[in-house]
Amino acid sequence: MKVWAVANQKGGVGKTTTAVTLGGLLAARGYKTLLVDIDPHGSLTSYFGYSADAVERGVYTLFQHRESDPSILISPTRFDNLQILPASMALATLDRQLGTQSGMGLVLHKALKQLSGRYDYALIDCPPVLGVLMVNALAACDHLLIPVQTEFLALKGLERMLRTLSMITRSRNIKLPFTIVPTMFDRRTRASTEALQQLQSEHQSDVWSSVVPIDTKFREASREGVPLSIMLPQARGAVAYNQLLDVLLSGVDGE
Amino acid sequence: MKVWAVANQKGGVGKTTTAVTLGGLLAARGYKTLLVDIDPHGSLTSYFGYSADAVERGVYTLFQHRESDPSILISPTRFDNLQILPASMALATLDRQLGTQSGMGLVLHKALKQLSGRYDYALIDCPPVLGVLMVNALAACDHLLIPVQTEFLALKGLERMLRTLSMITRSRNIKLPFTIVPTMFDRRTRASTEALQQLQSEHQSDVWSSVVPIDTKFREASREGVPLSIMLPQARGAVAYNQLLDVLLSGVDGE
Ligand SMILES: Nc1ncnc2c1ncn2[C@@H]1O[C@H](COP(=O)(O)OP(=O)(O)OP(=O)(O)O)[C@@H](O)[C@H]1O
Ligand SMILES: Nc1ncnc2c1ncn2[C@@H]1O[C@H](COP(=O)(O)OP(=O)(O)OP(=O)(O)O)[C@@H](O)[C@H]1O
Ligand SMILES: [Mg+2]
Ligand SMILES: [Mg+2]
Repeated sequence: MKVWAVANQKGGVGKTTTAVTLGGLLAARGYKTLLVDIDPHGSLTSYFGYSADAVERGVYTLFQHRESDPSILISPTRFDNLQILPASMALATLDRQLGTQSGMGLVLHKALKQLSGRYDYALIDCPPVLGVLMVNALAACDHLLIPVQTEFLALKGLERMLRTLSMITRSRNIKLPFTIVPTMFDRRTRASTEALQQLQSEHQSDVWSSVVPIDTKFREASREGVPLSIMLPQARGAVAYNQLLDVLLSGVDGE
Repeated sequence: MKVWAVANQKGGVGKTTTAVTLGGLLAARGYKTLLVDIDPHGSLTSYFGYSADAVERGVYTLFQHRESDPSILISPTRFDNLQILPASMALATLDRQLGTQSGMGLVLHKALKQLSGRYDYALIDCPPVLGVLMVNALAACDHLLIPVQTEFLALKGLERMLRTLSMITRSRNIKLPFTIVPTMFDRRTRASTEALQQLQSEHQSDVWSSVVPIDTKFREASREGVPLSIMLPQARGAVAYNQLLDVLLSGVDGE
């Protein structure tokens, strides 16, 4: 099983949309796929019709009862080959509860290891904040996807994200390959095209060579609770994620 | 001094944009305004040209040295009547550091009380996560603004936010008036107009009667580091926030 995490401390850049759309594409291609929601706000969990405040068994249980069998925490979706490990609101208290207790950074990694025979891919949707949950995702994943809106403030935020990343990977002595995914690209505005040029010139080999364009169909898809890649495979946004998936599956880093 | 907090656990809904644009309008109208950035990611701090990882004196200092005089933590902006209490990345560690230590919910409230003679308004920009920082903002403010994107997932997130809010205000025995601000409204898409109708029918008196439309000029303004309300007062987005400000100043709750 390959584990991909989708993270960025900036909010609203398309993390959940990236996890859901790529998850839908992997499932449609016949790969057994698990979506893991570690955001206490539970957008991915709501997307598939579950309510984060009603979830009793999910990611939080992994931290509370470390011996629990992760396979009993998994819920189905309406789509073949696509299952979900849901979030619950209780996750919001995790940082305070754990405090400076050490050794909590590998809880998710160990749980996904136990599940690795059942899935081909696991995609982790992260909250927009640096904390014990994001550290768990970075420690558990083989590859990191960083969606970045093509606009000025988001580029500033990316610098901070990359500095945080190298801080964490250095302290854990791991090398974590990552791909920057330009999202919500609006070719009509100068701010968007200039931000993209800056992103491509500063991060060359770490940036995906194309973009996810602005596509209002994403909003329609989230209302239906269907990944856009399944609802409208020919929509601009779905086609873009399909191209991204081709690049990731061909081994971006020669994985 | 009146204190307004801008909060929503959902990321990317326009919290920073709301704080910056309203702050610019208040300053232009001659009100002495303080913008307070309690988001560890520091979008508001970067907006005005400071770097959250370089900030030495800011909101974090209030929690580390509770006796410190808050007035020495304030930085200027290029705009008359507009100053900023910046964020720093160290804020990300606050939840873990404080752990279950009690009594940390009123640090910001006490600091703003000490500053109340110097400003007419203080606007607090919150991170997209429920934690000790957001609790501080809710305890410090007189009025809460909740920007909500007019789309399905965001409405689901709003229910959770309002449940969290009533949980916190009940435990502190305070009544906190709030206004829901529909943002990024796109009149061309059904998902947007239906979401707005749902928002208005479910939350009647708590929702502002108008909307902030989608306006790509916000991206241009953030690149220039100028509030849109100052850069282009006639831009759609700026005009909308000006109307919102009129409603807020006329005492939404008869404050
Ligand atoms: N390419 C796109 N074009 C247009 N809208 C998009 C696009 N990608 C995402 N969206 C919309 O933008 C909003 C934010 O996306 P999403 O919730 O995926 O971001 P996020 O990074 O997961 O946010 P959070 O920080 O709250 O977790 C949603 O309404 C989504 O439908
Ligand atoms: N009405 C609008 N029309 C178009 N773009 C907007 C609008 N409001 C905000 N934006 C843009 O959307 C992006 C997200 O806005 P902003 O950063 O203010 O959200 P936020 O809620 O503060 O995000 P975070 O959760 O990361 O704190 C920014 O690029 C901003 O320029
Ligand atoms: Mg998300
Ligand atoms: Mg913000």
